[in-house]
Amino acid sequence: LYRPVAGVAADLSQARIVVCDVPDKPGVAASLFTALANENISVDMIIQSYARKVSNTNDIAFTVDASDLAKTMTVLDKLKNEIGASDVKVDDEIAKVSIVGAGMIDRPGIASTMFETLARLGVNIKMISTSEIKISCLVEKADAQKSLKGLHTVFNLESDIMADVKG
Amino acid sequence: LYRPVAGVAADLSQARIVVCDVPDKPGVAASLFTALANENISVDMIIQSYARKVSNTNDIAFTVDASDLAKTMTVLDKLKNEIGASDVKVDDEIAKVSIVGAGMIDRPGIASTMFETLARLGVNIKMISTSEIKISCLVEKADAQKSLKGLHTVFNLESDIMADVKG
Ligand SMILES: C[C@@H](O)[C@H](N)C(=O)O
Ligand SMILES: C[C@@H](O)[C@H](N)C(=O)O
Repeated sequence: LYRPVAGVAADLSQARIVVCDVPDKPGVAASLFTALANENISVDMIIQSYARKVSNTNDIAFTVDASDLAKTMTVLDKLKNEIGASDVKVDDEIAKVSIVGAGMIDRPGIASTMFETLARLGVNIKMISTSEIKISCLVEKADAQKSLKGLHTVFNLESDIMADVKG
Repeated sequence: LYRPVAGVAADLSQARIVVCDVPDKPGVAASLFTALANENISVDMIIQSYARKVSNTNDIAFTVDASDLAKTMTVLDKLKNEIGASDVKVDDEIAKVSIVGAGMIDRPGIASTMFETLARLGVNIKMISTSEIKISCLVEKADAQKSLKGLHTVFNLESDIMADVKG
């Protein structure tokens, strides 16, 4: 039985940070992530969508392990004026819910099936990030369990749901 | 010689679309990607950052092969009022420049090195998306060649640069 989706996972150990309204010019992303790397902070996801044309600014979102949140905020407190950010927002009530499998991206219908499943459960999708082998949605922590269960069912996966939860 | 970054690639065959100001409630992402899947449109990247709190709206960005752009716009023309989008923006002058390697995400410094390299070359990073094995930046098509060259050098990769270009 060919399964385009091999597994589902939920990671509840991360916090999401957004650095808001930075100038959309070369060097800004570099300054931000160099400062974090200098403190040895490991970043999991980086999500940056397109810049706003009128203000020529953008937001840079990323996730870190919740245990690194305090250290991350210390770095950003010092850095935000330097890079021109208007604000730094934190959300530590997130869960990263992912479906994984080989060659998913070239199969229209897999992402939409994941999103439809979450929608049917009333789960709001806060952020989305994809790669060829993984589609990840950030949702409320409180929605993680039912999201996991729903995705296991729709993709015919009988694995131990609790084994796929991190954090 | 351990190389955390195994290769660099540039994909010039894609176009980026942004569906703007959609309501941040369950079902919106599902409607959008179901409509695309129904037309058999293959989506490569999906990037959705956090929603704007005041308006409770969000933007959903994604890329398709340039050859699917016309078909995609036909779908979106019909769909945009239905899902409440204010606008649909298209950018077909993008190149997706990626570094790939095993276990990059847990190594602080790799993303920042990529971003610093692009910054030093004066290349603006339009969008960012990451996974454990790949960090992708969308840049101007005109910046693809020098981005590729710069990244090959900084990550000590002597491969044939032209072999890593798609589209
Ligand atoms: C916003 C940020 O990514 C900027 N465009 C840069 O290149 O650094
Ligand atoms: C914006 C869109 O992703 C919405 N939050 C949804 O869940 O469908």
